[in-house]
This record gives sequence, C-alpha cells and structure tokens, in this order.
Amino acid sequence: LRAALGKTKIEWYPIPVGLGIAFLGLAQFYKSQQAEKQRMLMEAERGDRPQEVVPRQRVRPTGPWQVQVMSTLPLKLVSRIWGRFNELVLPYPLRVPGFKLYSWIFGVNLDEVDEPDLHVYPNLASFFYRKLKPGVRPLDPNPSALLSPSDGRILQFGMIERGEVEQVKGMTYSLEALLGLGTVSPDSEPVHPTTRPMHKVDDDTDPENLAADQEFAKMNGLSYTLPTLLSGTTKHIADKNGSMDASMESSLTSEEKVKADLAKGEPAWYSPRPTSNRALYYVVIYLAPGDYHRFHSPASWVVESRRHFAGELYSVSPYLQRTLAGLFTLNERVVLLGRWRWGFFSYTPVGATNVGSIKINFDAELRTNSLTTDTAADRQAALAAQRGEPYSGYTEATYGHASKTLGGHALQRGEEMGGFQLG
Amino acid sequence: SSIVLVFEAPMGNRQSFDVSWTGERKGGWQWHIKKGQRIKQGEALGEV
Repeated sequence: LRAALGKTKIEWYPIPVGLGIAFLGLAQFYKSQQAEKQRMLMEAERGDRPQEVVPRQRVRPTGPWQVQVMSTLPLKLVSRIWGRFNELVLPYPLRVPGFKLYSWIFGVNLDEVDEPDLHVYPNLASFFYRKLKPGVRPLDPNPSALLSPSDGRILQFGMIERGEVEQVKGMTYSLEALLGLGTVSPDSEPVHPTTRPMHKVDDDTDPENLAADQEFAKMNGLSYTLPTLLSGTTKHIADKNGSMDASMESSLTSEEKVKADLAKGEPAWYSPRPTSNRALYYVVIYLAPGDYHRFHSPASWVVESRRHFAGELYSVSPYLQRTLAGLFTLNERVVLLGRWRWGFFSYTPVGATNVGSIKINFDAELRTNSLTTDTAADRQAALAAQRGEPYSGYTEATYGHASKTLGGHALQRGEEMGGFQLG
Repeated sequence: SSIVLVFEAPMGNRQSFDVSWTGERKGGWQWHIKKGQRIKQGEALGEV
C-alpha cells in the first residue's frame, strides 16, 4: 500500500461541465424549497391556514424507453438551470470566439445580426435573443398572404378535419387539447358531452342550438359562443363604404390600420353566420437552435385572450415529435386567441427544454417556465380537485381593455410580438 | 421551440372559387409551402 501510494502518479483533470450544472441544479432546488417553506411559515404567522400544494398529476406519455426515461426527469427544473447557466456573464475575450463557434455549429448568419460587435452580448442568452438588421426580413407584398411568424422549418400543415391536428403522419391530437377550447382531462380527452369539432357549422337561429352553444361557453369559461367565435365578430367594425386610399391609410394609427384591414376581409353583404365554405387550417413551424428566436404577427389580427398552459418541457426535436404522441398538448405553451379578417385566429408558441421561456411583448404579467406559475397551477388543480371539477389546465387573461372598439389587442402584419428565450 | 397557427379561412374547393377573366382562381385558401421547407420570417405561408 505504501509503495502504491508513493509511486502512483497523480494526474489532475478539470471538473466536468455536467457536474457544475448538477451543482447549480441542486442549489436552485434547495433555494426553491427554502422559499416555499418560508412562504408557508409566513402564512402560518399571519394566521392563514398553510395550504399544502399538491403537485398536478403529471401526464405519463406512452412511447419507447427513451420517452419513458425522459418523462421521469424534472425537465422544467433542468430548463430553468439551463437558463441560469446561460445568463452567466462570459469573460470579454471569450465572447467573440464563443459566439462564432455557436454560429458555426448551428448555422447562424452573423451578417444579419443587428449588432455587429459581438462583444456587446454579455452571455449566450442575450445572443440567442438577438435582433436582426432592419430590412433583412422583408414582408411578402401580397396583402392577402399569411406571413411566416418566424424563421424555421415547416413541420406540418393542412386542414383540420374532425377537430384533430396531425403532428406527423398517423399521429394526431385534439384541437381542444391544444387550445383549451373544451374541458381537458389528464389523458387529454375532451370529456364534456357538448364538446364538438370547432369547424362544425350549424344554424344558430335554432333555439336548441343556441342554448347548447351558450351552455358550452358557460361550461368552458368562454366569453363567446362557438358560432360567434367561428364567424368572427367583425360585423360592427366592417367598413361599409368600401376601401380607402393609400394617403388616408398612412395617416391612420396602428389600431385603425388593423381595424381597416379586418374590415377589408368582409364584403358589404357580410353575414355574421359562418358560411359552409370556410374551414380551419393549421401550420406547425419548428425553430432550430440557430434560428432567429423572436416571433412576429403573421397577419393583421386582434388578440382577445391568452391561455397559459403550464405543462411540461419536452424537447420538440423531430425525433421526439415522431415518437411522443400529442407532444404539443403536453408542453408548456401560450395560446393567443382572437380573430382576423376571415374569422377565428390562434397563435401558439410552444416551449421546449432548452427554450422554455416564452415572452409576449404586450403581456407584462405573463411568466412562463417559472416556479411561481407552476405552484399557482398546482394550487388551481388542487382547488378544482377539492370541488370535484376537472382541471382546465390553463390560466386565462383577456385583452378587452386594450381597445374598446376592437375588443382586444390589435397587431399589424409583421409586427414583433415576442420571442423564445433560453431556459 | 415551435409555433402552431390555427386559423379559419375560406375553403379552397371548387364551389368557393371565383374565376377571374384571366382564368385565375380566387377566393379559397392556398398554401405556398412544402413540408420540411426552410422558411424565413415575413415569407408567405399561403394566401386567400
């Protein structure tokens, strides 16, 4: 033993990065536990009954062993730690080579970046959320076109049939589970008997149908009935005098422009009833790590409400999309609901493990991938369970105060709406 | 990360098309994209 101790050569190795991440994770976990204990103590001191927050029942996805292993990991915690790690300030001399290496690996075009001096970005998180030079993303000149909201790859697109969205060939998920239009049970199946495909067109002059729609809206906490949702409520803002000239249009405010754009979609004989020649369409765009991660409005539209689903944060890589059914209905997402010139319009940014934070520029209250939000969602789920009601899975906010005439927040085509941030 | 758009638009079937004097079909939703295609912000996904 003495000889072994004396003659063995000692070699020093740097501590692996993974160990550092694990240490930060443990520290964050300990900190969050302490904060929760502190909160309960304060509530007890105030005389309030401390409420034990029961975590929401996690949906265990089915799939191959890789998916099963992934479903056991605390993905949101990993995502938060990843975010903190990327917010660490990089040493000044390492910034340019570091960002250039990242750009080389993930295919970032540095000529398009608004800030030519890469030293300005203190860390990877700020480089990831970079702006582009004005004019490098010209908008399609066709006013009837729906624009791409971001850079990315088209994963899937098509028409919605039987209320189902196709994730990949043969794998579908319910539109109601994605947008929260029906009451969603933990196994993502609509349970309310009045839940119907959104594109179903019926005659709501029939009192029976009208009563069913009102009941459906009441049960699901909607401020509108399905026929009004599908028809779009542009009747009251339609410009009956026809189109306006360019000089008039340039003097309008952004809200008035959106109003005029919405009105253009409806001819003078506009009817509030949905016509049988309309349908629901969908498109899924995947943003790779090297893509520009701010997103823009694809059309002129009015956002009426926002639904935040504090779900999981699985990776949305093409592999997992092929193997994990209903991936987009499991992940944390922000559903923006509203209307455009042709009726219903929804916009759903879906988070992933590495890009968990979704920012909406006109919604300062929205907090995604946050422990506070998760605890609030757990509390809501617990309250719903106490009342014997199914948990809707989301928290909702409306933007009616943004404009009284439009009933929501107006967005112009191409306007920046927000973005995805690291962690 | 991903973005999912779900929207209502006129159906691109034969009944809803309005054919102009040039023979161009108008009125229905038409996609301008292909599956797997790379796209940049501001490019057209489709048009009515």
